[in-house]
Order: sequence, then structure tokens, then C-alpha cells
Amino acid sequence: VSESSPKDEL
Amino acid sequence: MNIFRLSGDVCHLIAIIILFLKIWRSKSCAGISGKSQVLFALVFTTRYLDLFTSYISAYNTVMKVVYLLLAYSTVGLIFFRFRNSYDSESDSFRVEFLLVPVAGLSFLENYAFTPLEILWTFSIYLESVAILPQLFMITKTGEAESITAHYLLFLGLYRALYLANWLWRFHTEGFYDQIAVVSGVVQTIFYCDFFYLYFTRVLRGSGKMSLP
Repeated sequence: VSESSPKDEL
Repeated sequence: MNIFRLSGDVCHLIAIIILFLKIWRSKSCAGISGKSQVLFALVFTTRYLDLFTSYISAYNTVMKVVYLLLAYSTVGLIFFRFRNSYDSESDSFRVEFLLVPVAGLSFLENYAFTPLEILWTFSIYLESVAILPQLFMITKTGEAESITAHYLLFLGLYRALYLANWLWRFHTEGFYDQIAVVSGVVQTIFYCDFFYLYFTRVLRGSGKMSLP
């Protein structure tokens, strides 16, 4: 999972 | 970006626009929970702080700004422009019962113990319960105008489509955001009872959705 990466979902 | 995600975002946008136009055109926010709308504005504010820290795409930036503007405009209509029509008596849900556990949980269960991550997590948890004051208000007054029901339908569709999006992303990319998915499932469950009422009453019946 995206660990504190940019979140592309709204 | 896949078709479920795109249609989910569009349904979310349609829901927000339906509500804004309903209040704007009727010059009244009767039957609308101002508390739910404040919670949604808080959800967008705490989630989209990354507007200042990371650029993802033009689509992403534009949608975030539009959601924020519409959320705050709706709150403005309810509490300032058409505040005389605001039914604070029926909008009696105690939001501290949502905010305190949600804030506590976002400190305990997050991806990283940094301010932005905790606020993002807070926004995800809060979104899953933010509609409760509205559903509580409908239960209390016993009915909802059909336009309010359409608003809730599109919000629910947005949730359901996001679930499809996550299933799709898991199968195609192996992508899995545990916090978002678990909260999303919880949030969608809250709409199930409403979906049932919508299809059995609003579509078959007349203008208003009455609760049994």
C-alpha cells in the first residue's frame, strides 16, 4: 500500500 | 484511472451539485442537515491539504478545488444566505460523538505518524460517517423530499463505484489501500437501507420518501 505517498484518489 | 473511478467521481460531483442547486433554486435548506455538510467540508479540507505539497494531475487538482469550493458554498448557503430556513431543531445529531472517536482512531491507525497523514486518515474515517446526521434527520422528521433522496442516491452510487474501482485496481495493479477500503465498505453499508427505501418508495411513490 502507498505509505504516505501521493494519493491519486479523491 | 478506470471507468469505475471516473464514474464514481462524476456521481460524487453530481450529488454535490444537486444539493447546491436544490438549495439555491428553492432558496431553502429545509430537510438538509447543515451538520453533515460541515462535516463534508471538513473532510475535503483535511484530505486535500496535499494540494500544497504534491501535484498528481490536472484532473486531480481541478476536482479537489471544485469539491472544496462547492462544499464551502453549500455550507455558506445553509448557515448564512438561507439560514432562516435551516431546521436546527431537527438537525440534532451530536457530532462530537463522531468527531472524537474518528480523531482518536486516526491517531491510532494510520500509515505514518505525520500531520498530513493523520489528517488524511481523519478525513477518510470522517467521510464514512459524515452522512449520519443527514440520515438521522430524515429518520427524525420521517420523510425526505425526492430531490434530497436523489442527492443521497448519487452519494451512495459514488461509494458503490469506488468499491468497484478498488476491486478493479486490486485485480489489475495489486493496489490495495486498507484504510480507504475498510472505511469505504463501512460507509457504503450506511447507504444500503437508504437504497432500499429509495427504490421502494421514491421511484414507485409520489414526491416524497416517507419512512415506515
